[in-house]
Amino acid sequence: VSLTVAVTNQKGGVAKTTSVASLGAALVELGRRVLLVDLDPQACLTFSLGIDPEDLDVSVHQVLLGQKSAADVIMSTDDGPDLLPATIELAGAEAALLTRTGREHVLRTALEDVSEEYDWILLDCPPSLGVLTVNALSAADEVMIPLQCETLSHRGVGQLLDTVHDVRRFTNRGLSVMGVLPTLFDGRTKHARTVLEAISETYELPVLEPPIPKTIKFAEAPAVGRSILSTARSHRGAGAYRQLAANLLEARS
Amino acid sequence: VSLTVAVTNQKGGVAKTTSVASLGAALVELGRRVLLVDLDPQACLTFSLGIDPEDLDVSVHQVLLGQKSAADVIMSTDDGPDLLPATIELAGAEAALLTRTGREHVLRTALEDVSEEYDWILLDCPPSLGVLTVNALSAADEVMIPLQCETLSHRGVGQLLDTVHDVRRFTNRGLSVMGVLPTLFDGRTKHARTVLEAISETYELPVLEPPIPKTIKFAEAPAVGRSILSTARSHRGAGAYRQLAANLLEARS
Ligand SMILES: Nc1ncnc2c1ncn2[C@@H]1O[C@H](COP(=O)(O)OP(=O)(O)OP(=O)(O)O)[C@@H](O)[C@H]1O
Ligand SMILES: Nc1ncnc2c1ncn2[C@@H]1O[C@H](COP(=O)(O)OP(=O)(O)OP(=O)(O)O)[C@@H](O)[C@H]1O
Ligand SMILES: [Mg+2]
Ligand SMILES: [Mg+2]
Repeated sequence: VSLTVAVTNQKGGVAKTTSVASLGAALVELGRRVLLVDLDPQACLTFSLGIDPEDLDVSVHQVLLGQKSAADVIMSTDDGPDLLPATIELAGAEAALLTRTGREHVLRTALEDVSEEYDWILLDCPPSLGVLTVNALSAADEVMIPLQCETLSHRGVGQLLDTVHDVRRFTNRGLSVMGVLPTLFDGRTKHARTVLEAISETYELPVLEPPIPKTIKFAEAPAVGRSILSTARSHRGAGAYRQLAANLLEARS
Repeated sequence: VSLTVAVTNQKGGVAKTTSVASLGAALVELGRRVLLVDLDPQACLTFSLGIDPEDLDVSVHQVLLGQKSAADVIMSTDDGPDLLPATIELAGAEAALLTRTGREHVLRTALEDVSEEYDWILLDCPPSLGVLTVNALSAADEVMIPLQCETLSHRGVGQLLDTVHDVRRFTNRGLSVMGVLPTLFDGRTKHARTVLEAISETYELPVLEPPIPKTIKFAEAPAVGRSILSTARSHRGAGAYRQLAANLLEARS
């Protein structure tokens, strides 16, 4: 039975996309069947996996609007996971869904048709708490919050948890918070550790391990269209996501 | 006569907010009268300048909806610039403005009342190309594009320039692109330089100088509620924004 994880944080540039791509690849290395869903109109996940969104005729946009089934749009990737890709058309989804009853449920409904075929479904959210993120939260079993442990990330956590709370009340009772994943982690100073402890205590959130270290190797991976597990396989950044995947599998068993 | 600059990039976490706060403070140090406008519902600029958005009863949200004048909401900051602050209410602006004729012009109209009092007005945009960013582009004389010179930033530039193009055609003929500002710049490897050259050639964009170096000092500033020009005044990060301010003033004279 599949586990669906919304990878969510409305703050920009905290490695949501990088975490979905890398964790997805790591779970495939460990033999799991994985689907990644790109919910960002900027389609960074799609691009990072070697697919040019401008070459696509259909994307998750048509699936959300009920014009295509997920199975018709899902594609395979060189890294191993399957991908439900995004294109810039998704920018119109918010307006398109605005007046539709049950607009928060369209992703959940679409994924029900394919969830049997996967062990893990990871949802890459855009940097906002709009209809796309609410759809992800309404479709998910758990929320993973990538967190760059700097002062400005502290503020967003409360707002995100308020949204999770609303989703639990109104559209998805079963949603739980898996925890925060410390990303872009700079272990050289106390600043990151201090911010991480403050957030985890203030909001009583589990902290996933290990923290993902800040390393330039990550910036190079999207240029090749592969995750860091392929571009810098023996590097500590790849190792951290492999260890995270192993930890998540162990926690689930 | 004032110059209004939209600091825009739909990619998250590329130092839009940090650039607005730091450049604003640097222009004040050089004797200019400066207004900063926070257009992000996450209100990171407001928070970075030492103001808790949750303490505010009114914000730019009421100004955009025509319920308050900008002059009624503008406040002063310890760093020197004035601030038109944001609160989470702004998240509702998109929906609130959706059906309003001329919704792209509400910010421009609001700023006309106060522009006489300032030499520079800097607009901090959220990580999206929605109605708030379009308002900023429609109100601005120039666009500054903070750019983290990594592969994933390359993709967004084309989309952003398409939006600028549309705004020039439909709502603001006078809009021009000031250029890209390299931020979070890691000069130790060739990667950043390579990406920067590729972007500047592909899109024929001016590159503002100097690049802003990646340094942990920036992460600490928001905790104090002051810009880096106050928290690490003699550090090279502060120096870079001071040099940028001087270069912009020289270019204008
Ligand atoms: N551990 C890391 N070390 C160094 N750079 C990283 C790391 N993780 C991600 N990056 C880089 O940081 C930038 C932001 O990462 P990413 O795009 O994954 O964040 P995001 O949260 O998905 O952003 P957005 O909010 O725009 O969707 C990218 O250029 C990425 O390559
Ligand atoms: N030159 C720099 N060196 C190191 N860290 C920096 C630098 N500039 C900004 N930062 C940090 O990077 C993070 C992202 O910066 P910032 O919030 O200004 O980006 P943004 O583009 O406004 O993000 P968003 O898209 O979420 O609005 C913040 O934690 C900030 O303190
Ligand atoms: Mg992303
Ligand atoms: Mg910002």
